[in-house]
Amino acid sequence: KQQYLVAGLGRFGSSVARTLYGLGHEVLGIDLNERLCEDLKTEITHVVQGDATDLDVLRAIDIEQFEAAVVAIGTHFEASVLTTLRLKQVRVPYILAKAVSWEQVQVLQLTGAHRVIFPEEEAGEHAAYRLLNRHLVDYLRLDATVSVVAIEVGSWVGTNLADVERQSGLTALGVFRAGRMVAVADSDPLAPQDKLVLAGHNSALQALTRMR
Amino acid sequence: KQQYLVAGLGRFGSSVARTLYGLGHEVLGIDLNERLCEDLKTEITHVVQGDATDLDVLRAIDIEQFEAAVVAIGTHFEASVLTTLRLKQVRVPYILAKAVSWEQVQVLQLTGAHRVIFPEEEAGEHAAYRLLNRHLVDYLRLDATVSVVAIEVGSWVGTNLADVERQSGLTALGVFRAGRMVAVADSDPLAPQDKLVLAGHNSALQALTRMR
Ligand SMILES: Nc1ncnc2c1ncn2[C@@H]1O[C@H](COP(=O)(O)OP(=O)(O)OP(=O)(O)O)[C@@H](O)[C@H]1O
Ligand SMILES: Nc1ncnc2c1ncn2[C@@H]1O[C@H](COP(=O)(O)OP(=O)(O)OP(=O)(O)O)[C@@H](O)[C@H]1O
Repeated sequence: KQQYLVAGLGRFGSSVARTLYGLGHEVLGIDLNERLCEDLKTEITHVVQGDATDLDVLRAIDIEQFEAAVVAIGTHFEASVLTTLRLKQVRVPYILAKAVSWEQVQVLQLTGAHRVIFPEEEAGEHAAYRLLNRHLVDYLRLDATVSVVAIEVGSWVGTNLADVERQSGLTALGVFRAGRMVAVADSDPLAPQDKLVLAGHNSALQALTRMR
Repeated sequence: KQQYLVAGLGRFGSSVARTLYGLGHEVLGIDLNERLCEDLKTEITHVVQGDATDLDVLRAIDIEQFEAAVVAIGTHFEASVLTTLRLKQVRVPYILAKAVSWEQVQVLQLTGAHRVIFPEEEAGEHAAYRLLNRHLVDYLRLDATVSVVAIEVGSWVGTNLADVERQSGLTALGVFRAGRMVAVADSDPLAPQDKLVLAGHNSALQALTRMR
């Protein structure tokens, strides 16, 4: 059971806080905005109304006890950077920060955030891919060039995994059928409700957007 | 080569627009904010400064020609809903909308958006999981209860896939090694840079957050 600090209780911050709490961990949230603090008070361990850039505030909440901190103060650039620097200053072991621009990603990384995310940018990219191929359920990146893709069988119904691999340029990892992953031979016909889990290069992911 | 409309050129909207354009499609962006329009002018096919809720504006941009539209007007609730209703009214075949609250998700679905996403909420959840298990690369949902997980081998190094499956409660789909998916027998030792692609129930995904 670990303790986490979430600085900034906007949409992203409150979602991180609630998820951590729902998984059984202690979560302290801090925000300048009184209403946001009120909203979240009953949903996580503890909420403090205050300034996360203020060293006295951080010391008052016993900052040394925290396993990790999330800086979820996106649009307030100075506050986002200063909070990250403060958390570094008081030696929080792990800092995850949200950015809302590419400049901010770099600044946060250089000021000591161990991981920086830019959710609207990533979500926009995912939405574009899903718009272009309505059968695309989702994808995740294994690294900068290789992704794992989940896709509805679509027009591949009745064909088999060997056909899918040949046409898509992707490697079949498995078939999701009737609520679970099933072992399917390369020549077995694919069924209407199947979802395919495939892996491959970005170029193949892009090629999927030209398929129907 | 298809035409897409993106209404709202904030961080999410501009990301969708740029991704669609980068994949070779024609993208028209519309926003009330002149500066945002200026910023994006050279990056997509065409940008119009205007009100996406205005039927005359939509007709002036030849709305019938669009394959699909994205309503990326998150925080302006009425504009987000009215734009969705207008796009429905002029029969755009497919509408994807961004929401910033659970109420808005439901309203947009009921007013005709074919797909509604709530990126900050989903990103917050993902960030929480990755914070709890630093080896977690990412995960995607196959449905409400089953996910595909990409995870660094971590303390499983030197063990094998049979051990991983037994300890994690997840099914091994493949191993990512040296930049590609490799066939690994259940008893082969896993290497330090390996990333494992696993699938299983949410309960198993949650269990990963208690492992180190
Ligand atoms: N110095 C500070 N100390 C604590 N909280 C702060 C500070 N500065 C800003 N905040 C809070 O951070 C929260 C998130 O900021 P903001 O809404 O600008 O970012 P965002 O990344 O766009 O948010 P969202 O997560 O909703 O997309 C706000 O609720 C704001 O009150
Ligand atoms: N009626 C409208 N017509 C066109 N654009 C609009 C209209 N109303 C709002 N917008 C634009 O929608 C954009 C996105 O809105 P807003 O920033 O409130 O949403 P958001 O979802 O928080 O954005 P982000 O994608 O940056 O997270 C803004 O740039 C705004 O100018």
